Amino acid sequence: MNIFRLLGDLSHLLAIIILLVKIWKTRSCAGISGKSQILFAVVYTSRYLDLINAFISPYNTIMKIVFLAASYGTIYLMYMKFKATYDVNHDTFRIEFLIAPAAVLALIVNHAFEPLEILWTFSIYLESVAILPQLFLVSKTGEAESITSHYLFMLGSYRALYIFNWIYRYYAENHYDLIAIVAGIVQTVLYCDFFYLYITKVLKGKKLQLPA
Amino acid sequence: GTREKSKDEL
Repeated sequence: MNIFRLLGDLSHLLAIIILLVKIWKTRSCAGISGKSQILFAVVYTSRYLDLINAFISPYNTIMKIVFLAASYGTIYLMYMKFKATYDVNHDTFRIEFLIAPAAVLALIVNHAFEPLEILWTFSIYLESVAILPQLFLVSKTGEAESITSHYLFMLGSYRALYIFNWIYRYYAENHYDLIAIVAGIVQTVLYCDFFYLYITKVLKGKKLQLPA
Repeated sequence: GTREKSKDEL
């Protein structure tokens, strides 16, 4: 464990908590893409199957359970409890166009052709594009509530911090995982436009408005 | 391989 990965995991945890608080407190999931939340649930499910047969540390196990529970809990809140507030007309990104390529690529480019390894690789590829429906929704509505932009900032920061973790591990532990690194860079790049708007607008108290 | 080590990442 290193400081970059710890901060990354905490940023990820904070993002998930911010989202649950936003939906629970405002009793609304307006501005949130249910499609992205479905993709995150698929990512965590396919990545954390090793919970069954591999114990790494209490921290690792607890965080995996929290991420799984929070992602399914968010889907429950969005598609059941607060279904009336779900923006079905704007949340129209075709996620099959993200899932299929990730699955095909995982079958072609992986470290080992074994079920758990393919699923892990699939989850890495899918996670790198899982935020697209959410960014698409924000661009369609043209704006986002400030708490939603804080959620996105934390979520985007988590994988950006992981990049520093990979740099650290390359020099300190002399090991690297190209699949995770390339996907992590793609994932972080997708947030760049949002990061720019967040830092230049939201941090100055303005609302996050995307140029229409 | 490299994969073993990054298994401890979330």
